[in-house]
Amino acid sequence: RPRIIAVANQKGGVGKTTTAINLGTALAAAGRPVLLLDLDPQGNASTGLGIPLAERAPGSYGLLQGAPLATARRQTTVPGLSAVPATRDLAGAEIELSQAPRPQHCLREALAPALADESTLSHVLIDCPPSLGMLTVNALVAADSVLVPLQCEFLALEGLSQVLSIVERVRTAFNPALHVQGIVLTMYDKRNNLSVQVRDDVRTHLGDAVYETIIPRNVRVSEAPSYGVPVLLHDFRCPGAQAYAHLAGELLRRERIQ
Amino acid sequence: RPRIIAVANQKGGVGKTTTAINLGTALAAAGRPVLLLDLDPQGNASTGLGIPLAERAPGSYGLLQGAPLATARRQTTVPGLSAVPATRDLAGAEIELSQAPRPQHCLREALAPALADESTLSHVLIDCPPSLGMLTVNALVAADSVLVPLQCEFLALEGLSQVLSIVERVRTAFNPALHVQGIVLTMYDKRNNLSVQVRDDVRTHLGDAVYETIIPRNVRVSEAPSYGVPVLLHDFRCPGAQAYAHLAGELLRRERIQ
Ligand SMILES: Nc1ncnc2c1ncn2[C@@H]1O[C@H](COP(=O)(O)OP(=O)(O)OP(=O)(O)O)[C@@H](O)[C@H]1O
Ligand SMILES: Nc1ncnc2c1ncn2[C@@H]1O[C@H](COP(=O)(O)OP(=O)(O)OP(=O)(O)O)[C@@H](O)[C@H]1O
Ligand SMILES: [Mg+2]
Ligand SMILES: [Mg+2]
Repeated sequence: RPRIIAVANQKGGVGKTTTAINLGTALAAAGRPVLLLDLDPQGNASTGLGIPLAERAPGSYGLLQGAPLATARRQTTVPGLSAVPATRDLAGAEIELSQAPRPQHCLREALAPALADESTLSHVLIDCPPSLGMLTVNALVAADSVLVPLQCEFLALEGLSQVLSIVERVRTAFNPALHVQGIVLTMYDKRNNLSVQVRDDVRTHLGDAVYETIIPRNVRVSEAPSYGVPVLLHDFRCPGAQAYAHLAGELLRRERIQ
Repeated sequence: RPRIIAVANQKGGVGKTTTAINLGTALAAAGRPVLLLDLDPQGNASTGLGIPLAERAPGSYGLLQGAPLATARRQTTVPGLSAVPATRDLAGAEIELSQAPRPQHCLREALAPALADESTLSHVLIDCPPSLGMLTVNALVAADSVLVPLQCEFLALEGLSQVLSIVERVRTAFNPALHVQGIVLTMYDKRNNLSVQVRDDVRTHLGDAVYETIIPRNVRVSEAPSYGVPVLLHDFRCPGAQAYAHLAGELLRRERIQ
């Protein structure tokens, strides 16, 4: 069975989608096939992987409604990386899910049968929306672990305790196996004092939970989605792409030890 | 009656909170008293205005539950700028509001009596969370207009049509007076091609709806919240603060013409 990792943080714009796309690509390049599940109605991961709008349905909304994984899954521009895209009707799922019999378990139950027969996939990455509502909770209940991208900014740091306390609540109430895979610092700028302070602060408080690999702020990273390809394909040698390649390596090392 | 402006965009991290705080401060400095309503459970606007956690309740959640505005309102570090802070229980409001008799109108109905007697306030600014759920819809139903901060990035541009189409739906279904106050470009970096492309793209498609004032990326802006003060108080001469002062002037000019 593949390992399921939710990429989550309710703070907006911290690099969730960018991390899901590029970590997924780097894992696939390292020979570990990945399925990327876009659970954000914005559909940014679907765009960043070059999936045309017309090909996105049924998508993750369909999956939640019972569509088989095989009909929702799409190939991407990256060998070894497939995706379940997001469509706009996913925005209505927050309220609809809350009326289901076991609202928090819908995604877990939709994925379980499909992944049981899955012998090739190594990882499933779930890109979450910027909120702690029913979509993110569903991702946390379905996941084995959660990866928290943290932008090196003061306001992002403030929100870290909120996402960690939701993870704790989901673990106690719905998913005892859920653990924090780690915290990944993103958009780091070594010339900027605030960035350095945030890095030091988080390392002091959370120690080993913070990944060694730091993702630098790098304009090539933000250009890549406009070409519908991950930065690893857009410009493999740039600092952002190299950092995501290292991140995949560190993730695999940490999984071996855990 | 004060003019009510919702600051909204479902894309995360585009500068909603930073714009609400600093536009509010600049309007207050120009002699126009402002009430800032923090409708985001993250509470970033409350932090950026230096309101201690212990003083935030009942907050906007209390207001939605019927607490009088006078008990929820707090003074801030800025003369002429008061705020209704956000508390974490606001996160539960999305689901609770959807069960109210007129779910979309709760905020409008909570504000109406309080603002009717209000003779000193010039503007109410509502800082919205990064979603198009019930909290943002409530803000759009309560508002006279909506200001959309737009980060100069490709993924942010992609989401613009989503927020504009929700505004259209709210206008037709619930609030015929609602109009787009304007689109404000944020975190603009003139050395970065992508920034310039996004600026040109948006101006071509939306013309006059795009404010002339552009907010540059400026590290002093992101430092200010860690001191609990707006950038206009943290470093008045920096490019970010000056841009927000110009933005307030442009807003007042546009309101006179409309
Ligand atoms: N390392 C980086 N260097 C430069 N830009 C980056 C980097 N990582 C992400 N970005 C850009 O920053 C913006 C925010 O990133 P992204 O959309 O991945 O964040 P998110 O957390 O998924 O946002 P949301 O909360 O809206 O889902 C995007 O425009 C992205 O291209
Ligand atoms: N002009 C700017 N220059 C530099 N940094 C900025 C600027 N505007 C905002 N920031 C920083 O960018 C980050 C995102 O801004 P902000 O939190 O205001 O966005 P938001 O849209 O309110 O986010 P959310 O979607 O989480 O509510 C913050 O850390 C903020 O300090
Ligand atoms: Mg995203
Ligand atoms: Mg905000």
